Amino acid sequence: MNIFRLSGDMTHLMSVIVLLLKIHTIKSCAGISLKTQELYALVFATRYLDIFTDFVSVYNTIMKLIFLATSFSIVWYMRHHKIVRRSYDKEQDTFRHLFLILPCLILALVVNEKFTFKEVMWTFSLYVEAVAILPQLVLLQRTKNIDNLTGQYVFLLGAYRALYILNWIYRYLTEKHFVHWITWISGLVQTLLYADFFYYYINSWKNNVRLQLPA
Amino acid sequence: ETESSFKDEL
Repeated sequence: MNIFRLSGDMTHLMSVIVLLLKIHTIKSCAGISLKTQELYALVFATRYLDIFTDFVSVYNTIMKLIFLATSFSIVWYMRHHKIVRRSYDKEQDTFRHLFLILPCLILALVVNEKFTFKEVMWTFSLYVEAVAILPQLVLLQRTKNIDNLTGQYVFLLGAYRALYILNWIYRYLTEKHFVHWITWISGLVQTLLYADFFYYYINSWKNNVRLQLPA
Repeated sequence: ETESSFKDEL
C-alpha cells in the first residue's frame, strides 16, 4: 500500500459518500445519471467476484463491501425511492449504456491476461469503469445547472483514478515485474475522459463562478 | 506471485 493508492481509495470513497449524502439528505438525484450509477454497480459486481474466496486484507474486504453496498443502494434509491426517483430526469439521461457494455465484454474476451471466467470478468470491469462516466458527462452537458455536489462528485471520481495512475507509476518503480498494461491503459483512458471536465471545473473554482460546461 | 499481489487493488 502506498500513499497514492490510499489517497486514491479515500477519494473514491469520498465521491460515493458525497453522492449518497446528496441523495439521502436532500432526497434529490437531479443531475445524476442513473446509467453511470448502474455501470458502476456492474463494475463492482464483476470485479469483486472473489471477495469471499481470495482474502487480501481486512481493509480490502471492507472497502469492497462499502463500494458494493453504496453503488447498489444508489441505484436502488434512484429507481425505487418514491421521492428521489421523481427528481431523476430520465428524458435527459438517455445514454444507451448497452452500447458501452457489449464492446467492453467483447474486448475483455479478446484482450485479457488469462482466459478464465474470473480474469475476463475482472478485465471487463476495468473496461466498463473506464467508460462508465460517459453518460454522466453527457448529462452534465445537457443539464446546464450543475449543482456543486454533483460537480464535487464527478471531480472526486476523476481524481481517484488519477491518483491510481501515480500509484501504478510508484509500484512499477518499486516492485520488480509490476507490469499491467491492460489496467494502465484503461485507467489512463478513464482519466483522460475527465480532462475537459477537470479543465472547466478548476476554472470555475478559480474564477469562483458557477460550473458551466460548453454545449 | 505478481498475479495475487496485483489483485490487491480495489
